[in-house]
Amino acid sequence: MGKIIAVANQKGGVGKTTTAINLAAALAANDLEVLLVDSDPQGNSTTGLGIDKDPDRLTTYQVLLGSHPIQDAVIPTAFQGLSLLPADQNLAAANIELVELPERQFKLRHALANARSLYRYILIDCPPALDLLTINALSAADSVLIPIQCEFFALEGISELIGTIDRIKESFGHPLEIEGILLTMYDDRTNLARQVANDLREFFENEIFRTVIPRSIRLAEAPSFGQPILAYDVRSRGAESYIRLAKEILENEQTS
Amino acid sequence: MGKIIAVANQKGGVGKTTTAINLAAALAANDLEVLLVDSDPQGNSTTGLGIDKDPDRLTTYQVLLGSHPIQDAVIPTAFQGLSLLPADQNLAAANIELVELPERQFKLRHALANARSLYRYILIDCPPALDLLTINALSAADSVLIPIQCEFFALEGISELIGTIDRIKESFGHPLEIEGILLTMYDDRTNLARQVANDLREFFENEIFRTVIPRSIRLAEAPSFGQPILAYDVRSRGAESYIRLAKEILENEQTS
Ligand SMILES: Nc1ncnc2c1ncn2[C@@H]1O[C@H](COP(=O)(O)OP(=O)(O)OP(=O)(O)O)[C@@H](O)[C@H]1O
Ligand SMILES: Nc1ncnc2c1ncn2[C@@H]1O[C@H](COP(=O)(O)OP(=O)(O)OP(=O)(O)O)[C@@H](O)[C@H]1O
Ligand SMILES: [Mg+2]
Ligand SMILES: [Mg+2]
Repeated sequence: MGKIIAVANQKGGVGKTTTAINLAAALAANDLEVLLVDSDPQGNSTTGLGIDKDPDRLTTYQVLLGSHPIQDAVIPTAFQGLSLLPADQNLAAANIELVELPERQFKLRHALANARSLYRYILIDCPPALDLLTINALSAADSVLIPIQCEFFALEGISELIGTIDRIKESFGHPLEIEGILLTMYDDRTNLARQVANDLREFFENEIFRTVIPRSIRLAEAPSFGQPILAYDVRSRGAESYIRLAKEILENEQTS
Repeated sequence: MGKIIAVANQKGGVGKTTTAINLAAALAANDLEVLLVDSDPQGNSTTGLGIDKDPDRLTTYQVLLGSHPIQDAVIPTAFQGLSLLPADQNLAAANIELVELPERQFKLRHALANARSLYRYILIDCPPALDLLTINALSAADSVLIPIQCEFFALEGISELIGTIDRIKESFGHPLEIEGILLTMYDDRTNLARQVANDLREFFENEIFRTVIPRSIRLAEAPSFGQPILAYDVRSRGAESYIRLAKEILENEQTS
């Protein structure tokens, strides 16, 4: 049975999409079948993997509102073992259209139920908001991976996110674990990054991944070629760090 | 009559809040009365100016839903000439509660009508989404300032944002101008930044501000002290660039 991990943080620009794409590819590189669900209307996971937006293509929007089963919408990528459920701007309408529906927070969970047995991992890239799309992803997931930049505003949002996760656990009776907190774009030359990292390690202790993702321009270049970092520049520090993260997640699973 | 400028881009982490806070302070430093409206449930403009979140304080949420006039909720900041309409996580509920209301997109416009004559500039810090909060800000504004990072995903979202602005103009009959496109966190040592900047200048020509905001750690440090960059480190490159931006906006107004 596949494990479903939501990649979420309502703070914008913290590396959710970069982590979703590159962790999915690094897990697939371990000879595993992986599905990446793009649940952000910006569709950055879709274009970051070189898939053009096409108004005639089925996306997460149709799957969420139940008009098509997930198998009809999932497409292969150029990367071995990695499949994608694409997204485009139409997905933004789901935040309004889901409001009226019964069990609006479980739509993605139900849609993914059929896909769980086909993939070893399913990753969900979330938008920068605690909206119905993110609530759907958290309700569908077994665990949540929280990318965070070591900066002041990023610290602010963490308590809101943890609060939302706790509310999901209580109100939906859903056992959502924290897969881990991932420090991204880490630049150890600045005091700010070191200070924020210390604060986070004290507060969250062993929930923080040992793997830290460094700030590396190659990671920002890769999506403009439609490739995960493993295909774009496998010897870069960015690629090494996501390969290590995948190993850490696989090891954590063995021991839990 | 005060000019209302929305600071918007649905791409996360591009410098909306940093621009809203520091441009507001730089305009106020020209002996002008400026109001900063925090319209993001993250409340980063609020904490970035050193205002603690307080559940008993009135915020943008109450003003939007019409339970209190804006004058009751606006508070002074430690910075001369700069006032703030604060926000907190409660504002997230407005995206759902506004859906049912008539003229849901004009709530902020109506709320600001009384305040326009009291301030020379009103800036609105938007969340990273094309949601009802951002639609409200665009419908209330005379112009929109679009911060953008010179990176691949940031380019992706621009056409969606321009599409939304055009739709606002057509469907609400509202003459919304582009105040300008602002390049932020610019690092001229990378090819990616130079390439993206070239693409943007070709595409948008004179809609791009001459002022470019450099990547500068002092800008990321300032909010952890609750201060705009002008108070935290006025001699930094970050402060200089926002002072220049304020001058450029004031000059553009003279000549238009
Ligand atoms: N480790 C890194 N080093 C350098 N650049 C990075 C790194 N991780 C991400 N980036 C770049 O930073 C920007 C923000 O990252 P990304 O888009 O992945 O964040 P996000 O959280 O998904 O944003 P959003 O909130 O808009 O969904 C992108 O331009 C990306 O290419
Ligand atoms: N010019 C700059 N140089 C260095 N760091 C910057 C600069 N501008 C902003 N930052 C930092 O980058 C991060 C993102 O900026 P900011 O929070 O202002 O973006 P935003 O668009 O408001 O994000 P969101 O989409 O979450 O609202 C913050 O930690 C901020 O301190
Ligand atoms: Mg993203
Ligand atoms: Mg912001």
